[in-house]
Order: sequence, then C-alpha cells, then structure tokens
Amino acid sequence: KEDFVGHQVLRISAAHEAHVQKVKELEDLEHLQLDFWRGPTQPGSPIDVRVPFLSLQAVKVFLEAHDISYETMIEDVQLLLDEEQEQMVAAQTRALPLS
Amino acid sequence: TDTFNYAAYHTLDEIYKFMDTLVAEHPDLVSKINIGKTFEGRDIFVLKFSTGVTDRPAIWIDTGIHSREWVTQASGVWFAKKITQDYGQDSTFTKILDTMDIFLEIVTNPDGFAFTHSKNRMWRKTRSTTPGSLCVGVDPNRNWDAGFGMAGASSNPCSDTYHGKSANSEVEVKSIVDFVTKHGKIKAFISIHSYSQLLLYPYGYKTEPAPDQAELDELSKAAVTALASLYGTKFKYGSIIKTIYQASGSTIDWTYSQGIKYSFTFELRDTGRYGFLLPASQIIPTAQETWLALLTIMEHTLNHPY
Repeated sequence: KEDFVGHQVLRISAAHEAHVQKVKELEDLEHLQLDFWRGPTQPGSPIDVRVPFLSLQAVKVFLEAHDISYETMIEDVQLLLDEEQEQMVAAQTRALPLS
Repeated sequence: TDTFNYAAYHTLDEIYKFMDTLVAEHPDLVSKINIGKTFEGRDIFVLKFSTGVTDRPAIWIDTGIHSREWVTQASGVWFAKKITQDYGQDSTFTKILDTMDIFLEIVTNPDGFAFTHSKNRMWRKTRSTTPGSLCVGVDPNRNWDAGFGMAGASSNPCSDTYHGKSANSEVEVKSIVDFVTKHGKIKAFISIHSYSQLLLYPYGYKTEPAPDQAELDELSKAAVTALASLYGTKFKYGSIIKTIYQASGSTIDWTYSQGIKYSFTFELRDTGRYGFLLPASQIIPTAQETWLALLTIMEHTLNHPY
C-alpha cells in the first residue's frame, strides 16, 4: 500500500499573477513528486498541493523565498487515511447485525 | 437498503451490492444496466430509474469519474436511495420521474476506485497502461472528443491530467459515449466531482461563450441558491475555462457538443481542511445540499423541453 506518512497538504494563496506563475514552476518540478489537488489558476483562488515528506523543506523554502503565503491544510495525510480506514471498519461492524 | 450506512465510505463491492439490493427492493422503478467492462475487467453499471415502459427523455448523473473523490460516489449512493424514497412522496420530483428517466452511474471509474481502496487512496485516473511508459492511467475527464489534446490536458502519461492516446481511448469513457449516443434522448447531463464548491457549464477548452450561456448561467444561479438554502454552502458558477482553468477533452464539453444543452459539472463541498479526505460525517450534508441543486436542474429540464 502506498504510504503517505509525513505527507502534508499545503493550501497556497497566490496574491497576484506572478505568484501563480511561480507555483506553476513548482508544478513542473517532477522530482518533487507534488500532487496538485487544486492547481494554480488565478490570483485569489486557493491552490492545494500534497507534498511528500522529503519534498516539504524544498517546497516551503521555495514559497517563502518568493513571499508566497501558505498554510498547512493537512498535517499528516496518513493519519487521516488511518482514521478513514478505522471509520470504514467500524461502519461495517455496525452494519453486520442489521444485515 | 434502509439499514445501509449512508454516513460511511464503502468499497466497490459494497456499493455494487447496495445497487443490487435497491433494484430488488424496487423492481418496478429501478433497474441495473451493464454498459461495459473496465480496463481491468470490472463491470460498469448504471442504475436506471424509470416509471415508463419505453425510453423517455432522460437525465444523466455520474459520480466518481475521479476515483479519489470519495464523497461523490458516497453522494451517488445517497441520491439513489433518495430517488426511491421521494418518488410518490415529493410532488416536484414525482412529476420529473413520471415524465423522464434518470440514469445514475455511481462508480464511473471502478478500477480507479478499487485501487484507492487497495493500493493508493490518492489515485485519480483510470488504470489503463500506456505502451512505452511505466506510468499508468488516463485522466478520464480529459479523454472526451471535445478539444481533445488541446491546452488544458497533459501529453505526459505520468501526469494526473494525461489525456490518453486518443479520444475515447478509455473504455470507461467510451462506454458512456456509446450509451449516450445510442440513447439519443438525454436532455441533461450532470457529472459530479469534488471539491472546490463550483457549478460549471461549457466550455472548458475555449473561451468563446456557449450558445446557451445566458440560460445556463441563470439556471446555475438558481441551482447554487437552492444548494445554499440548506446549510449556507456557497458555490461559484460559470464556464469551466473562466471559473477554474482551461481543460480540454472534458466530459460536459463533449455532451454539450452532442446537443445536450443542460450539461453541468459540480465540484462538491470544500471545508478548507480535508480536500479529498472529507470526513464521512460530511457525506450526508454534502449529498443533501447537492440534491437541491440537482432538483433545480432536473425541474428546469422538465419544464423546458427541447
């Protein structure tokens, strides 16, 4: 199973067109293995990107160096996936007596 | 289906079992149609809700073409149950279903959905292979024959927006194309994605306004107003290219090109905290509010025959 331990999802705020273009540059850097959940479009529209743990530092440095603000939308993707899995198992267990 | 847990996420097998149960419970209202097989050989099912004996003008709704958008498949399940509950109870909806059929494809990308449950929760694309590439999958919302391969899709098989080798190369797309073409009387086509809180209409691949832009815009406004009336969730609306980004080869640009005037795509609820990992507690509120928008579009379609 794909492991998402330490992956974060950042919500990036591109204030103007130059910021959007900078984030598009990030999108092209394949070695960072970024997964854009919501890609760069226009100033003011949030950009969400899942960043693997090993790329976190590079991405954050890049954003800060270009004065692009961001917040961490999801601190650890795997934690949420584990919770989701637990909920599904619990829901199945609850459903069994009824079915 | 009364004991099915609608406030939880479910596997493909569980959803397919739910569909069978729903059909068994309402044999005069619901039937299951197999429209094809996926790249990996899974069945592709569509639920048909009909009160007539012959094919009527119809409304199409699909959920889950991007497999990781789990709240959409979960909403699709809820819609299916809602249809069976409201027919004969809700006068507006009853009128719709007394005149038109509804087709609902709950898991539009079964291979991708199974993959999100077994190997990679973040998988978006189909699971088809590309000769000469190690990368798997095509974005099924870039694979339609409308501006195919133009800007707004990737030619790189490793990209999440890879358009595929040719339009309709994905059997999951081709199966719908064949079904819609053969049916010939689909009057509204609504494709549901998450997240971003948007209601979008054509075009995605060009900036030129759709010939029906004014009507689509008015209807979108009415639909998002209805949606917001339940929990205050605010949706933006407009053409794909002007509201989010240029996207070529997308579903509703193809359906619109086929003469389906009421072609829309939704991006469902965004809490700002979870993205594709929307907690299961959000499924029912998301489905409930979306249903109000769907009803608005369906009622408009009923009242504006063409």
